[in-house]
Amino acid sequence: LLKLENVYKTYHMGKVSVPVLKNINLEIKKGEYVSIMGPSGSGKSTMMNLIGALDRPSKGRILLNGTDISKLSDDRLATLRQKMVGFVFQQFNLIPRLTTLENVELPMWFAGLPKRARAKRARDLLIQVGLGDRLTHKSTELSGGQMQRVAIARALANKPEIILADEPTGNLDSKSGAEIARMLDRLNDEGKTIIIVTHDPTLAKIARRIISLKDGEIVDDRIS
Amino acid sequence: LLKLENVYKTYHMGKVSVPVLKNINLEIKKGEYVSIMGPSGSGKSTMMNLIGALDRPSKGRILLNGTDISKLSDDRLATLRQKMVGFVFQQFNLIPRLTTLENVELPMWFAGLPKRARAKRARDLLIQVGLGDRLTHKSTELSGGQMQRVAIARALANKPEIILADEPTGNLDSKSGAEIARMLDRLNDEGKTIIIVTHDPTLAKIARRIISLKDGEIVDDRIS
Ligand SMILES: Nc1ncnc2c1ncn2[C@@H]1O[C@H](COP(=O)(O)OP(=O)(O)OP(=O)(O)O)[C@@H](O)[C@H]1O
Ligand SMILES: Nc1ncnc2c1ncn2[C@@H]1O[C@H](COP(=O)(O)OP(=O)(O)OP(=O)(O)O)[C@@H](O)[C@H]1O
Ligand SMILES: [Mg+2]
Ligand SMILES: [Mg+2]
Repeated sequence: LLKLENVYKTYHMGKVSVPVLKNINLEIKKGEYVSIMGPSGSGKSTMMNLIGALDRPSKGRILLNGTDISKLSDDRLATLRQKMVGFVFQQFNLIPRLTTLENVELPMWFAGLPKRARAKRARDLLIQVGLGDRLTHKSTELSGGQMQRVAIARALANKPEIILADEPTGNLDSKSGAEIARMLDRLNDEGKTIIIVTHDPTLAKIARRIISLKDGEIVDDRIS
Repeated sequence: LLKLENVYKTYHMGKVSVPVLKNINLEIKKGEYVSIMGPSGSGKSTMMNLIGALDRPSKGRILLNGTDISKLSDDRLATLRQKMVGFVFQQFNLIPRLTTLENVELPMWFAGLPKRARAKRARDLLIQVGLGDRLTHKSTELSGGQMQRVAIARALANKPEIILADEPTGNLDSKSGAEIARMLDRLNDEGKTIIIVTHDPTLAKIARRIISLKDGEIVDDRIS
């Protein structure tokens, strides 16, 4: 499903080059449940952004279902992403002035779903993550963990084939975190491909495969 | 040092009232190390904002060193806060366009410290949290865990008596998290009062006392 070939990512800050990902070679099959772990600053979110087609590599190729996504135009990339990928951001990236419900409806509105269908689906997803009583709060009127759960619900709005979750339980107590872990497990049973970055050992344990990053390189890749 | 008497906090959203903290009674002595735990949405950050004088209660009193802070003007509150309190926010709240170094210098600039002194102190703090090689990055050019560490360094800039940290290790791997735990422990040995909100059992274990919140009320308060 997903293949990274000799991928490099370097940031340029004036004269200084910051090599953030080096020589990444990785293959992820459809339906896998992969956990990406590693120290703070090791390149996990950067790698997730490349996988999720939100960023382009400096060198190397990324293939999604056989298509070289580094060759696609921004428009075609956006359409592909909208159909196939659900992304939970480390910083949530909710729209501040919209309500919880509106934030989760937004991807479905872009996908052309009619109002009644997207309102119902948004509501169902928010109830699933325990936010049924926070539908009309603006996203700035939520707790940190509530914002995180809205971000999770939003990522699932368009029933994506691939779920990319960057530290989805960092702001959750162990009980809420366990509920999210179960939810991801169920989605994986339904055939979805799950790639999570996590420091949470509970979440990593459920994954079938653990990839370890260190200083921008893959240092370990094992079946857990 | 700190006393909350019959504190209530209610948000009003149009006609709806959302009672978020109810009947909070709490005393924290100078030099204590307290951990606040509880489910997502239970009111922990709200309580921290009241303790840190960033918000006012709907009912009840908050006394800091015997002064009723709910009676102070905004100006006097800001001065008191600047001198006594270091706050690590759950969402970090860094200034996007400023560099790592500038973000940590900011509180010292407000406190009137001269350039050389604040540049040196900012650099020392950032090296302590492992960010010596990220001094000139803008805060938007950092990883999640790096932003969190800048927020921690910034909270310590003015050598505050009270350190309030709202989930300071949520985005950190276990090794970086352990370093922060050790740092807070050392500060507590130096006599600083530490109040942390955390879901991280490693961090909670170091605290001497654990206060548990549930649906806006204190349901447990014990020496750990
Ligand atoms: N401005 C607001 N208006 C209305 N409700 C609010 C507002 N801010 C927070 N809340 C509500 O207050 C409750 C407590 O929020 P708080 O941020 O204190 O929770 P928390 O315990 O820190 O949770 P978490 O562990 O998820 O960070 C939440 O249910 C939230 O929806
Ligand atoms: N725009 C940028 N310009 C320069 N350097 C950057 C930029 N964005 C990220 N970096 C650097 O790239 C490195 C990797 O960042 P990344 O966000 O991928 O780390 P991470 O593994 O997700 O860390 P964490 O666990 O803290 O979230 C970091 O050292 C960071 O400072
Ligand atoms: Mg990250
Ligand atoms: Mg909170």
